[in-house]
Amino acid sequence: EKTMIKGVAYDKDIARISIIAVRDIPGVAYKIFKLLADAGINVDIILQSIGRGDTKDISFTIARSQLMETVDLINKNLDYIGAKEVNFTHDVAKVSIVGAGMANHPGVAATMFGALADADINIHMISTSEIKISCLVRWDEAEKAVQAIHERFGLAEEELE
Amino acid sequence: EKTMIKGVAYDKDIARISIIAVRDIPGVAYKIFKLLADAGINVDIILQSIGRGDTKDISFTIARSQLMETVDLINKNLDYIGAKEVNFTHDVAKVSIVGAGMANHPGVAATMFGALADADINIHMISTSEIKISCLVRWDEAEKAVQAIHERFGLAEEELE
Ligand SMILES: C[C@@H](O)[C@H](N)C(=O)O
Ligand SMILES: C[C@@H](O)[C@H](N)C(=O)O
Repeated sequence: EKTMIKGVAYDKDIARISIIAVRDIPGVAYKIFKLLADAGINVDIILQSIGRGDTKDISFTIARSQLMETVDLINKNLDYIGAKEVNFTHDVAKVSIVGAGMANHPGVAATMFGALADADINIHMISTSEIKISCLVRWDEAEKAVQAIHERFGLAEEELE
Repeated sequence: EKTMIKGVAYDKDIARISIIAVRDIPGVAYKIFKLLADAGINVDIILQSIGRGDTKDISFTIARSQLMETVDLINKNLDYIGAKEVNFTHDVAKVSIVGAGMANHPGVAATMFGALADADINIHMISTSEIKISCLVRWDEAEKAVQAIHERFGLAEEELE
């Protein structure tokens, strides 16, 4: 199955929030995202990985304009959620390769990560699907990241959206 | 913008691997996924979240048939990668809502997580994009998870793929 890379996209209008050390039991993720939904906060990516011990950290991205409102909301509800603390930054941009059939081509992720590594860009977070590989990088490195990925994949600059 | 939920999917043919405590510096993600790509290991989702201190954990899913081969490969290369250890399980299934325009409807994630919580299903990992919200749950809870989500969203059972 051929991989088709359609293009590279970036979004600098984001902020990243992480809710730290929540109990890893049913209902916690629901509480957090119900709270956000009821407050009209749009969430882009949600990332929950392995955690440590019997707790998890849940990270997500939102529009930069909603960062402080969201941090306040989470902070007011730390006990309700059962979280230790909230960690956040606006020094983040999302850079993505958009394509098709990427799950069967592990080389695509490796190539994208290699392009960023060679440009000395640190990958802060990674989230993928079959059609999109997204990395969070530092906000001011977004353009450099996109250019590095374009060059590594031999994509025309016009595909930058 | 209207959210369209197209259906619920599940994949029980997966295993989850986490590479623990890698240094959070450029080049580490590249090394791992280049190693996997060169060994012909197909990766489905990749998840890298906040980590602790100056290290990160990188998690990913693969076909169950490739679990032991992949764990061996990572274990042989722990020093090369700069990782503390590898953690893995085959007691995992991916359950996903597939739709469109979900980023602007935070209620969709909350509803999915609520359905799982009410069915007493623990969410092990979460990975999302605008068109897909995926949760890793225990392997033997996949069908119960899909049914719970169908019912909560009022979807017809035939949409189960
Ligand atoms: C941590 C959180 O995802 C929890 N496991 C839940 O199911 O809600
Ligand atoms: C942890 C890993 O993602 C590292 N930050 C890298 O850029 O490769």
